[in-house]
Amino acid sequence: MSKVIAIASQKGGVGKTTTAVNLSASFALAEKPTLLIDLDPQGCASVAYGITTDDSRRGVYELFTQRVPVSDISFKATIPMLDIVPCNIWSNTAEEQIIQSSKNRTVLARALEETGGAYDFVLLDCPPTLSHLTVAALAAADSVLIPVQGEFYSLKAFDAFMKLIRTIQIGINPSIDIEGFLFTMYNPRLRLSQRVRTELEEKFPNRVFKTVIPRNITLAEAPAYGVPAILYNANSKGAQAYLDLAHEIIKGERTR
Amino acid sequence: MSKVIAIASQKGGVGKTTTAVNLSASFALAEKPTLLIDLDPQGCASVAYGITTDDSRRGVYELFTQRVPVSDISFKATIPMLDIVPCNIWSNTAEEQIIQSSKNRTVLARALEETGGAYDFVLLDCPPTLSHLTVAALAAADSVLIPVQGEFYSLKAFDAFMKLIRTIQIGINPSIDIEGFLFTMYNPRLRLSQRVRTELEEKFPNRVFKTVIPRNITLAEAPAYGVPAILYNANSKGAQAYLDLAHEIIKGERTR
Ligand SMILES: Nc1ncnc2c1ncn2[C@@H]1O[C@H](COP(=O)(O)OP(=O)(O)OP(=O)(O)O)[C@@H](O)[C@H]1O
Ligand SMILES: Nc1ncnc2c1ncn2[C@@H]1O[C@H](COP(=O)(O)OP(=O)(O)OP(=O)(O)O)[C@@H](O)[C@H]1O
Ligand SMILES: [Mg+2]
Ligand SMILES: [Mg+2]
Repeated sequence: MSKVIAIASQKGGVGKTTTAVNLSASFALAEKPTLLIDLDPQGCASVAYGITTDDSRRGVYELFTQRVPVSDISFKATIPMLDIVPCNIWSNTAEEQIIQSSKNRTVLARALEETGGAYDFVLLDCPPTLSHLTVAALAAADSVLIPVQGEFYSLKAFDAFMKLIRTIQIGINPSIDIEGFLFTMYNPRLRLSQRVRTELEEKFPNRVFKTVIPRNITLAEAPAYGVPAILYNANSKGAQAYLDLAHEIIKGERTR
Repeated sequence: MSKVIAIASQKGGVGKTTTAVNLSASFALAEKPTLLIDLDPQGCASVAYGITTDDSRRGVYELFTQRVPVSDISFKATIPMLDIVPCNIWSNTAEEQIIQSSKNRTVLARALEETGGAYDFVLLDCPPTLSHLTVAALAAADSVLIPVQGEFYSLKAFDAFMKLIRTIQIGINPSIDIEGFLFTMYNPRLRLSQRVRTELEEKFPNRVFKTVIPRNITLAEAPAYGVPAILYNANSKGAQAYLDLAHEIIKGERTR
């Protein structure tokens, strides 16, 4: 059975998409068959793998509104063992239709079950809201990976987000667990970043990844070339950090 | 009459709240009576002025659901001539209720008209989505200020956002104009940032602010102390840049 990990936070710009794109590439390079689903109407994860908004490919829209199986809408990425379901919700009306169907919490969960054991990992990139698409992802996920920027607003966003996770655990998906908190764009010289990290390790012992993602220009530049950082500059600190993260998750080191 | 400026972008983490907080402070210091309304359920702008989520103050929730006038829910900030309407949408049910009432596009616009000429500037901090709260803000605004991080995903987000602005202009608010594109967290040494800036100046001549906001630690640290950057470290490049921006808008230099 696949492990389904939602990558979510309602705080914007904390590195959800950068994590989804580079972690999926790292799992595939570690020869773990992986599926990446882009649930963010901005479509950044799709764009990071070279898909443009005028691309008429089917994707998340058909998954939710027509229950088309994942195998019919996914396509092979540039890296072997990695498939992608792009986000093709390009208008408000399409989003309204998705919202209506995603209210049926089980649509995404059922579509992923139908893939059987085809994938070791399924990653869900979420939009920066607590809206229906994020709730649908949390309903279908085994665990949630929460990127954290070591800054004040990101720390403040926690309480609301953890409340949502508890609501999901009680009502919709009792087995969802926290995969971990991942520090992104981390600058160890900032007092604030160290403070946020210490607070988090105290509040959620054993739930903060050992791997920390540094601020690194390769991670910001690679999407412009439609490839993950590992294919743009394999020796960069950013690409290496996501490989480390993939190994940390595969070995299940941090928690359990 | 007040000038109502929505600060919006569906791309997360580009500096919408940092701009709303520091520009509102800069207008007030320039002795222009200003109102800041926090329309983002994350409540970062409220937090940046020292309001916490357990604060039982009335705010945006009462404005939308009970049509309470702005004068009854706003409070005086630490800076003279600056009033704030906090965001007090702390749960999904509250947000659903707001969405139902914000479908009535004119609620916010009417509430702002009732303030008469009390303010020279009204700033609306928007969430990172194209949802009802953002649409309600664009329906009520005279213009929209769009923060841009000089990075690839931010550039990609434009097309969808400009489509939304055109839809608003045709159907809901024909007079809304672009106040300008503001470069935030700008690092002139990055090739990517320069490329994004040149592309934008070509695509939207006369709509890119001369003022550029540099990446500056004071802007990230000040919210932790519940004050805008100008009160935390007046000499910082970040605080000065927002003062320059306020003067650029007051003088109407860039466009017209
Ligand atoms: N470790 C890093 N080093 C440098 N830049 C980074 C890093 N991680 C992310 N970025 C850049 O920061 C910006 C925000 O990251 P990203 O878009 O991945 O965040 P997000 O949480 O997915 O945003 P949204 O809330 O809009 O979905 C992007 O321009 C990205 O390229
Ligand atoms: N010029 C700057 N220099 C340094 N840090 C900045 C700057 N502008 C914003 N930041 C920091 O970057 C992060 C994102 O900024 P901010 O929260 O204002 O963006 P936003 O667009 O309002 O995000 P959201 O999409 O979640 O509403 C915050 O932690 C903020 O403190
Ligand atoms: Mg994203
Ligand atoms: Mg914000």
